[in-house]
Amino acid sequence: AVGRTRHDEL
Amino acid sequence: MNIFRLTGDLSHLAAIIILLLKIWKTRSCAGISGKSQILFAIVFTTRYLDLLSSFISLYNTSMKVIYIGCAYATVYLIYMKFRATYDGNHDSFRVEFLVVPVGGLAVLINHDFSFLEILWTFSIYLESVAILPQLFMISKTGEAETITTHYLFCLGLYRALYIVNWIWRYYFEAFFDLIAIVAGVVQTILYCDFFYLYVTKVLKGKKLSLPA
Repeated sequence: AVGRTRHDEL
Repeated sequence: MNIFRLTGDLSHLAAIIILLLKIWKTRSCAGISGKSQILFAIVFTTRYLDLLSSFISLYNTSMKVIYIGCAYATVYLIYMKFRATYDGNHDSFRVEFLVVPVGGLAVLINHDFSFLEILWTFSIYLESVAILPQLFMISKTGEAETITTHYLFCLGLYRALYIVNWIWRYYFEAFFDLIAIVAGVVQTILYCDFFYLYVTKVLKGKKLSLPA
C-alpha cells in the first residue's frame, strides 16, 4: 500500500 | 512498529531531553539556535494536529504530547527564562528563506489538497531543514559545546534510523510514503558533515571546532 505514514509514525 | 522506528523515536526523545537538560543545568542556552527550536515547535504543532482527530495508540499519543511539550519548554527557556544567555547575534539565519519555500512546496506537492494534509506535509518538509539555523550558527562561531554535539548526534541518528525503518516497512509491509522518505533522506544528508566531525573529533575526546 502506498500511503501516508502520518497517523502511525512520529 | 519495528525496532528501528522505536529506537529512532527514543533517540529523538533523548536528543530533546539532552538539550533541555543542558539548558537547565548550565542555566544557559549559549550556542543553541533559538530559531531552530522555534521551527521544531512549529513542526510538531502542525504535524500532531491529528491528536485531536484520530487515536493510534497510547504510545503514539503520549510521544506526540511529550514532543510538543518539550519543544515549547525549550523555546520558553531560550526566549524567556534564560533570554540573557541567548546568543542572538550569531543566530542570524534567515528563517523566512526556509518557511516560505517550504510552505509553497507543501501546497504544490502533497498527498491530498486538504487543510490538515497540507499542514502535515508542511511539517515534514520543514523538519527536514529545521536544523539549518543551528548548523549555520555552529559554522559561524566555529565551535560547539560537546553536549550540543551529543544533541545533534541523537537527532541525526533518529533520522538515519527512520530511513532503515522505511526500508523495513517497504520490504515487510509493502508500505512507503514518498513525501516522508524524500524529506527524510534530505534531512539525513544535512547531518553527514556533522557526523564526520562528531566521529573524528568528539568521540576522540576533542571539542568540536572548525578551522577558521
